Amino acid sequence: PGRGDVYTNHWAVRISGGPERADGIAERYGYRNLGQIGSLEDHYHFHHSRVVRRAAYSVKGPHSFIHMDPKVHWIQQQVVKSRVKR
Amino acid sequence: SLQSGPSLSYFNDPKWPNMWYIHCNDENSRCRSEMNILGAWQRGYTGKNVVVTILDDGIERNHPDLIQNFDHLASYDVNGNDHDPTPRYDSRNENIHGTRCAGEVAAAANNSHCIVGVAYNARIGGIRMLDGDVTDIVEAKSLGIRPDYIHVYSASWGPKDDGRTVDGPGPLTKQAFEQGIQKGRKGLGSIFVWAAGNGGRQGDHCSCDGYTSSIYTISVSSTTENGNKPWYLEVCSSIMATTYSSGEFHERKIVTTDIWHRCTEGHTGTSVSAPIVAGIIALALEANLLLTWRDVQHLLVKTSRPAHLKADDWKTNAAGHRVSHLYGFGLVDAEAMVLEATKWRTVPPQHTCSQTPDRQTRHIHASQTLNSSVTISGCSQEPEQHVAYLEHVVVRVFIVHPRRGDLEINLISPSGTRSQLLARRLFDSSNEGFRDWEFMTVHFWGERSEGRWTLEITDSPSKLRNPEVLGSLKEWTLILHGTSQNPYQQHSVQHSHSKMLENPGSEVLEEPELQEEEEEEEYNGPCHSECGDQGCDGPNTEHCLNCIHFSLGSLKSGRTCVSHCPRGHYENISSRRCRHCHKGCETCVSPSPGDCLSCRRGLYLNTLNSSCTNTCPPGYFADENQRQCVKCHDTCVTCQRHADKCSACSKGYSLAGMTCVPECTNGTFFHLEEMSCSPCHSSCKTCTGPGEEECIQCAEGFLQQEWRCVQACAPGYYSGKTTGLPHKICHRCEENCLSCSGPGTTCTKCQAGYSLISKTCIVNALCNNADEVFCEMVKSNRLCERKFYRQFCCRTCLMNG
Repeated sequence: PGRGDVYTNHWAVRISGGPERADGIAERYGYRNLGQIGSLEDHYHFHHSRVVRRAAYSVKGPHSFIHMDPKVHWIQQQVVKSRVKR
Repeated sequence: SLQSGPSLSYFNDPKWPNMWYIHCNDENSRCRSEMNILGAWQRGYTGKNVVVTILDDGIERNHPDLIQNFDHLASYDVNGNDHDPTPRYDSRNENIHGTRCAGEVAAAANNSHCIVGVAYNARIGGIRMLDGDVTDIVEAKSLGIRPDYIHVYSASWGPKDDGRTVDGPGPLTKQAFEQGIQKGRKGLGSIFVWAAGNGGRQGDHCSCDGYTSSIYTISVSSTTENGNKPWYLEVCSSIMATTYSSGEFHERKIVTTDIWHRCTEGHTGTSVSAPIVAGIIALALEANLLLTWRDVQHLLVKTSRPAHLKADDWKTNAAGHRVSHLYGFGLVDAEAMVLEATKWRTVPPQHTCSQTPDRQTRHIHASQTLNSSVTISGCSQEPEQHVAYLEHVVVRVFIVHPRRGDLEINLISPSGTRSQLLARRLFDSSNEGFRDWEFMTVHFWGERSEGRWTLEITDSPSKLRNPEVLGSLKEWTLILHGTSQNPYQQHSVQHSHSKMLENPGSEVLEEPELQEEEEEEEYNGPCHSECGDQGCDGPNTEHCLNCIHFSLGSLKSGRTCVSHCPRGHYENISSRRCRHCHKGCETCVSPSPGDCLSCRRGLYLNTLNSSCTNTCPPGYFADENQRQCVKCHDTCVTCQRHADKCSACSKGYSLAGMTCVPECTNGTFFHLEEMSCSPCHSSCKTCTGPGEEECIQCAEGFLQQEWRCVQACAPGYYSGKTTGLPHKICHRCEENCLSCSGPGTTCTKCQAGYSLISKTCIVNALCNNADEVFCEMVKSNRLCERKFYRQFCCRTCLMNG
């Protein structure tokens, strides 16, 4: 992430053990599991409605504890990417 | 063996006569049917049973030209999380792009509506993903929708093409690409077609876009009707092929479907080209649905050709492929694609071989070139990695640099082919460098991998920089993709024959005979074929007594016979001697300084007087590749490095970025998309765009306030004249004034919490320590007249008199 980035309230998370386990972890930290990301196995799309929708920095709070969960192999808060039509 | 079908010379779609890039309808106008789409149709290939989807802002699925081929299984709305890709309609028509792209691929034929798609019987879907916050998740989801069902994904978007952005796919999107090519189409690999950037006017380089420079995407560029570089086109080494698009004044345009069930001639840029290639790939897949993702790229390399496309960097690589940084391997040829596809045999598996030269940090000195070389065997010891015949070549670099845009990077293959991985970008002032950035080139396609590779990094400071801050190359890795066997060997006898010619066995047998003969004192053997009728006293060219063609050298230095004179010499026919050119000439027709044909390194051929010079005359630029002074574009007075990168314009034109565009009359501006003068906002006299915040000068009766023109100044502003401007300007009143009568301390009304004292607004606070002595100090130093001290107990002192 760099200057001028816009942080969203969406996260990409890698959890092994299937969608039920992902649902359980999402619920524990207040997220909603929106399902697998395309055809990427073990990668889930989490959404947190109590985190500001767009922010200039990565807001910390109780939802951040998910980063420390040992069942979460990798997690990334989604940043808005500037894309232009050609 | 053309298949019988409907008459293809005429379709009843109203825009069919305008589709000049597919057919000739008028014998009097130029024919630009080199993409041979009609030829592919006539062979019966129209895209049947092939599924293409457009990753964009949605497609109008009930458009009369799309409804027949629309495929809801190839569609999804990632923004709205449902299955309807219909674009969001708004008054500004922001979401027209996907529908325009879709029509080019698969608009239905002979339905009396609009146009005919390149693959007019293919199924077409849309993935709506650009109408919202685009994140790594959104991109990864979009690229991974129904990979076993969708054959071709066409994307005409990317990071900003502003000449300063370096951005590419995030970790999820990278994985989605990899999954697509490994597992998509039941293991044959998804086909991703990508539009190269449109930032030519900003001097952008498509190597800075990680999508179009990915090995998994087919990067597509555009050319104008006459084969010129469109104003928007970017250069880079990852471009694979080209199609026609619009982009030059007074040339014909591309027609396609538009939202609201309409047709348009306003679609331009490389967004035109990616869907055309997607459509042509659909034709090839109909001819052979078993083509892998790499087969499709090989087909494009083999069948695309320079045609009449104008570029000053066309070169033939060591495998015989003609390639350019503007157009890749050239204009696509649909008929050649389907013909090759029908007889194609899958290329051998892709191998990858990487090598990282020593990890020693090396400084990049300003105005110098850093060379780093590595000699490789193409991992010949590792059968699973062995790359003998090249496909994509990637260079991953970690470079730290104070101004990224000053860098130029080239890669030179063992065969001597030079590929420019990055050109200088004047607008990129970032000090972030390139951190594990991957540059990709297709220019070595088919060449052999073994030998010495050289990375060349040149730092040419475009602005004054701190000379103590040096750039440095921390690490670089050469990643070769390709095959261990000749990919085409199984295809034709000719290749087997070539292989036999490469076998040195027969020459080896002859060598001992020559050795034996050289040991004899008196030479009775055969003379070299360059020797003339007087014979020789040895087998080599320096043993000739006279020459059949030309003699090179002098009696003092020794003479030798040559078939052609080397560089720096010309062929004097009457004396059969190689004579020196004038100093600075590389090739010439006489020793005169005005008879040069090409120049030595560092000098440029002035075509006006055929001499070599180190500076080019006005209106010309020094072309490093051709070492020649090349004329700037007609509209430029001066230009830099390219004919169309103008730095000053001819009369009647003005500079827009690096392009000269026609000057428009007052009240209008030049609209680059529409290529015409369009009206400014009513409040502007002159402007740079249609918005009310894009005025340069205000219309009569309007005053300039901040970035817009207004009829009266807003509260907190006063009107005043500014030298050099024909209209008045609204200046901001002094701090904390709600209204004022002019500049300085002329407030007439204050903000809440401030009091008006001596036409100044002073905060409503009292200073406890503002006694007589203190106030005398304030007064004698005139502190209250100075803006910085205005709130400094001034109110208390003034109230106390």
